[in-house]
Amino acid sequence: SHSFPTATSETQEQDVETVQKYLENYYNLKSDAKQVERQRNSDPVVEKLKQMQKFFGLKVTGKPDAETLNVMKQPRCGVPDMAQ
Amino acid sequence: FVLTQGNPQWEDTHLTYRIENYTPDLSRAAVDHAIEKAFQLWSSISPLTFTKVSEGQADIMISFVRGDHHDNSPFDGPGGNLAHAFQPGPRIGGDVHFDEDERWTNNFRDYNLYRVAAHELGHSLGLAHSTDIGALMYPNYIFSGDVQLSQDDISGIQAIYGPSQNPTQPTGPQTPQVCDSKLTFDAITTVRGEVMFFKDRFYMRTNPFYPEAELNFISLFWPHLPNGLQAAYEVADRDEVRFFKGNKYWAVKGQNVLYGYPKDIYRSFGFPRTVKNIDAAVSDEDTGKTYFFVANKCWRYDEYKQSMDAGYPKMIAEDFPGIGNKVDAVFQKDGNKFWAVRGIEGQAGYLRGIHTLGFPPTIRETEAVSGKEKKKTYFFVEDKYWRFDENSQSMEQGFPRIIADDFSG
Repeated sequence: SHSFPTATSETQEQDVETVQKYLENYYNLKSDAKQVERQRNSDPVVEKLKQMQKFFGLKVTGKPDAETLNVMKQPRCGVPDMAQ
Repeated sequence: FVLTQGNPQWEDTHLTYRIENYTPDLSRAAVDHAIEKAFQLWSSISPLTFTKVSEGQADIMISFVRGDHHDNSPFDGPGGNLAHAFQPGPRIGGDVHFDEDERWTNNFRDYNLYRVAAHELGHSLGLAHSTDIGALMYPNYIFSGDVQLSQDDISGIQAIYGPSQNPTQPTGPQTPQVCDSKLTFDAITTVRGEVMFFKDRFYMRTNPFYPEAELNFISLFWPHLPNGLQAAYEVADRDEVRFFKGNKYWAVKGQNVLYGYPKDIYRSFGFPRTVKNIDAAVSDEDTGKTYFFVANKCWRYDEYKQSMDAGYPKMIAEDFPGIGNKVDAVFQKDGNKFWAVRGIEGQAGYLRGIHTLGFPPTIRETEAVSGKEKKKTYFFVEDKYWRFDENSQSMEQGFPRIIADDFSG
């Protein structure tokens, strides 16, 4: 069938790294090592992810789905979206 | 728009700027020009003025740096973080840094310096990131060919510094709101099983995988199409969509604009020179007939014979009685149905049904699916709808009816 390609990608380790870095840079996520360990089930990351998804008008799931990762990988301004 | 936390702003509205160093990607003159244009965007809609100085400390210092450049915000190499700027204030306040690991251009190629500078200067003047995708202060890099402040940007900067000195207040484009009941459309077409709505620089689309409508720039898919399209239709068996603006049209296959376009509508379709533009177009997959709506007339073009059918143009009312004398957009979905959308700015509520796109539950599917003998075509105009019987080529008795009565919810 013909259809537009929609961005799909499985969440992989580097995606986890992408999410962590993005939320630290632009959404005030505190970046200490323990945080990384807990991020699979951690609240701060989920909350920050929801903030980011709401900001970009994405489905607010708190999960790093393909659409969210797609936005995170787009070139952008370095100023944070959420005030420090 | 969002103001930077704490509302920092420049006390003096007559500011200076200095370009400390230059990227080797562009000539000095091109860098000067891009930065000057970026400042002009903001000065044209506010009381702010900007004067370029070539030495000493200026209010806004501009530089190209890479990696860690000792301001606690290291750049990250190619891509990702392109530039940043500091809020109004002394010393580093207001300064703009561009990542020298990017390639800076003055055209479509990544990354357009003028476009990024316009955004960063918003920060230098006290704006934070906006969630409005049509605003320059939206955080992600989007270059749709032209750089213009949206109404969101203008409202933001005027909230800080007040209106511009111009006797007539300049305004910027608004980003369409998907659920705005006053929304009118430039064009609508099916595209490989989806339906895309076009308005100004944007497209909107829904499809079963994303419950919310998606709104983004037309240039995301077709960077070389103009903004402000006027009509569009799909020739499904050629896997081709044609977009119209003025007396020109473009043919695309997927995301590729076909070679040799734009072409003019006179030689390709046989329109007379008196036709300056197309309001709406739709092609019937079954018959290969394409209907063009121009003001109060409609033309029928045979895609197989590649010529206009005799007897056209006709008044719209002849082929589609009751539809009125102007159509904004029209598209075909699910076989023998045409949906015609007509809107006048300020008419509230008439489009209520259109953005459900899933058919309203009360349409009797068997009618729509049962094939030729039961052909019914539903036309929605403002808050009423008509049902047109294809076999008898006439409007059915008892119409128009009120949409809300029959399509409740």
